[in-house]
Amino acid sequence: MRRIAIINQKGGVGKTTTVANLGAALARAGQRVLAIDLDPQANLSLYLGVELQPTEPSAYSVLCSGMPISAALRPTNTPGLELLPSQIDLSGAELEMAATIGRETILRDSLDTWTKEQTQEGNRIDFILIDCPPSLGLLSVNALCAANEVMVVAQTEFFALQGLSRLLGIIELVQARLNPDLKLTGVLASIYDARLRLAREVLGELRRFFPAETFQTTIGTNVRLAESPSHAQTIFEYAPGSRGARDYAALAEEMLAGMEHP
Amino acid sequence: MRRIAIINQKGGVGKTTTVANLGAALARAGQRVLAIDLDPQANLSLYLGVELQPTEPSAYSVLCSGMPISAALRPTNTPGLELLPSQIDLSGAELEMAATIGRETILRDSLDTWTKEQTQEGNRIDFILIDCPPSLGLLSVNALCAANEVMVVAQTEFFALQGLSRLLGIIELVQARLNPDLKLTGVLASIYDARLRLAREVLGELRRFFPAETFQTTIGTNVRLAESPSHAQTIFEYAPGSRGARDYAALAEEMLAGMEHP
Ligand SMILES: Nc1ncnc2c1ncn2[C@@H]1O[C@H](COP(=O)(O)OP(=O)(O)OP(=O)(O)O)[C@@H](O)[C@H]1O
Ligand SMILES: Nc1ncnc2c1ncn2[C@@H]1O[C@H](COP(=O)(O)OP(=O)(O)OP(=O)(O)O)[C@@H](O)[C@H]1O
Ligand SMILES: [Mg+2]
Ligand SMILES: [Mg+2]
Repeated sequence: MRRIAIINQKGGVGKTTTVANLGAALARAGQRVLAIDLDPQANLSLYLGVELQPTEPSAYSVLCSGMPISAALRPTNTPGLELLPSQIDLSGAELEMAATIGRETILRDSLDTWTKEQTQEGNRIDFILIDCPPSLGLLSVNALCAANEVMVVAQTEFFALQGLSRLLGIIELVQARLNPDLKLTGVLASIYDARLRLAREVLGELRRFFPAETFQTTIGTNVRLAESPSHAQTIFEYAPGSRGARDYAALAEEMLAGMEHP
Repeated sequence: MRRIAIINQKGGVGKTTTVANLGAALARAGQRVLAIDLDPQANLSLYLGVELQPTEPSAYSVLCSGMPISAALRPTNTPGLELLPSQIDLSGAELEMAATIGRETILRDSLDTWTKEQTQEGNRIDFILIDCPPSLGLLSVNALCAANEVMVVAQTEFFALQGLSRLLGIIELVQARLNPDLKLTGVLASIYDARLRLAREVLGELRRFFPAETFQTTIGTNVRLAESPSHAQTIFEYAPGSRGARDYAALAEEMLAGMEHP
């Protein structure tokens, strides 16, 4: 089972768009996928059609009230893609967890319990994708401890590139102190406009610094991707013939092919 | 003196790009401007050519060590534009301030002291622009308490629009409990691609919901704006003839004109 933290502390680089549509692409390819919304702004949950009221079961209940994951899960419109949703209460989570012993591994422990249950019930889980907020606080650290892989979503512009060294430092710290199994396995060039020299230069930099991890697939700019969340539909429901759909399907294919020849 | 919090909890909507270039435009129009970087990721500081080491005087020193603002200020390449910079220590600030009495008004008190000093020394200060991180935590609340105006930077896409009601709720809460003088005076359509129907629709929604506050000026997509930070230059140094330069100059003009006929 691959547990992947989708991360970049820079805002608006395409993390949520990636979790929603890569998750859907993998599920459409027959994989069983759990998406986890760890952002108090709950964009992923909204994208996948789940809009919770405060106090409804959510990632917050799991992190701060010890609720089992199974009690907070929601289905989505894509068969095979389940969601652990977020809602606004999660904005208090980092403060509440701050004084808790083992505060960085709360999500990991819940996830271990849940995946064990699933195995016992004969349910296969192939992918867990964790959508991180634009910060490197306790929520993102919980994601890095619960995951065994990191995918950095890198918008092909300056500020998103500039934050990478700090992100890599945090990953190393987590590897050293909390989660030796964590591995950077993917760098995804997102919102990539190939007509712009800046974008091509940044992509070149990514391929140079991360030759093994940078995906062949790039996610090009496609307004259909920006439109789809307002319809609470993934790109495959909203615009199945679009470039955005092709790109995320290709990314899923690349990730699955990589598993047959590790 | 206008103290403006430039805010939107959604990531990557153009807050930093706006503070840097609007600040520069106002300074070039003869205004005296203080820009405050309240984001631990310090993008604004980098943009304006100030890259601090940890422990160097910064917004963190002002918020958590009681350092006077004057001791942490830096000049920029634009005469009339000064910077209170950020650096990575600021990522610990929200946790450190959490238990402090009066934790929401630390910035306001420092700013009141500094502006009083400036007045006594015969220095005019016309604008204070505060760059907020992509969250509505203690740093953003400090900005809302220190400011008397709010400018919402709204990328013309779904998620940025979707977060507005929560943002307005936080502004009302601050008005009610901490800062009755705070007023929403500007909504700026940013990263606006007029060719896209989605963008035009979102702009229409903004003008409908905020008829008085939405600026006539929109900031169009212009790759020169995305390129300029990598050169640590504002748009006026990097590409003075560009659309981005014209848009931010027009925004400054609109804000200054509005002051003669309030
Ligand atoms: N490939 C793309 N083409 C066009 N627009 C895109 C693409 N990917 C994402 N977007 C749009 O860009 C904006 C930012 O994307 P998204 O919200 O997924 O980023 P994020 O990293 O999750 O942001 P945050 O840091 O705020 O959580 C959204 O309006 C989204 O619809
Ligand atoms: N008008 C524009 N045209 C083209 N690119 C832009 C424009 N405005 C901003 N950008 C680029 O879009 C990205 C996001 O902008 P910026 O960093 O200013 O947003 P932000 O709201 O400060 O983000 P964060 O929430 O992460 O602090 C940056 O790469 C920036 O260079
Ligand atoms: Mg997101
Ligand atoms: Mg910013």
